[in-house]
Amino acid sequence: TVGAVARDVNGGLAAATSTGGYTAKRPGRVGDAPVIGAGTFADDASCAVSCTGSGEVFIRYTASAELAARVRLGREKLDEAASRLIAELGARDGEGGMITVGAEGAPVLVFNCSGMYRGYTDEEGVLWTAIHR
Amino acid sequence: MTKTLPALAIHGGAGTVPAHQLDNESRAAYHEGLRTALRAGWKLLHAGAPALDAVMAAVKALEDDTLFNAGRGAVLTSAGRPEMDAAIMRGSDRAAGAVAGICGPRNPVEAARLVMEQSGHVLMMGKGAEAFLREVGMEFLPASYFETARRRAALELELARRASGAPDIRTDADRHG
Repeated sequence: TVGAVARDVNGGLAAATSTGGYTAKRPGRVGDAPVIGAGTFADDASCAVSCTGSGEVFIRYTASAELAARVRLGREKLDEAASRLIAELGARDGEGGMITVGAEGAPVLVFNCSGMYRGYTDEEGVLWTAIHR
Repeated sequence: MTKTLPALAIHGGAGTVPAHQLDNESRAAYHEGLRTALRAGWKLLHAGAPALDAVMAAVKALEDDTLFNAGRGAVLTSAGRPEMDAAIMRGSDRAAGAVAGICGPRNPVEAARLVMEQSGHVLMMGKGAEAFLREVGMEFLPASYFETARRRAALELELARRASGAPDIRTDADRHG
């Protein structure tokens, strides 16, 4: 699974996710990637999110919409909410990660497993990439 | 309208090859694939393009890279062929498009955007989605374009394991591609 989240110069947010699923999956099985509010979500009033991992769990817990709701309701800041949520999902066999960006501030990249291929650009456009912790 | 600082983040999946199994050449290839995607998205953001264009450009770059499980290099189903899913969403009006269970469009994320912009729907799946995408002029490639020897080997390994009844000890990378 691959994904991207972005904020443009006008403050607009967007998210995209794309996947082949998992090796030897049953034909017809669909994970969270194409399910809006599970693996992919964007709302300028909260954040843009793309997820990767145990799709069935991310669907059942509407992972990306849950993150956006916690931010929109003002309960938690984006980075706190993302860290807490990915840990909660991990406790429910939801192994994987999520990337997210809000109306301001740096992108947030979190995961609860051995690693996640990931990267982001800082405000000067410097590219940062990583694989393991 | 006040200008905000643009930002971009990407992921290439959370099922990584364990650190001790990743040789320097592979590690470098993954980092370069991630940087290529970041450049594709950042170039647009820096030029003032909408976030939607930036995320699509970044994901297309990852779909074109056989290292990552999407588009070319997608994993194979137990029936031995790729079935791809993708979604895209814009935060200003919550416009969204998604495809599930398709095989043919080089970039499934582009197919998702066509669903968003031209179908009147949010999510389309399987043969119906493929028929719509052909109608709107999307190019279709054979399943062989998407398949790689690495994914075929991972599939054969898993099918043999299932046949033998051995426990699933796959790494994240093999399980999640």
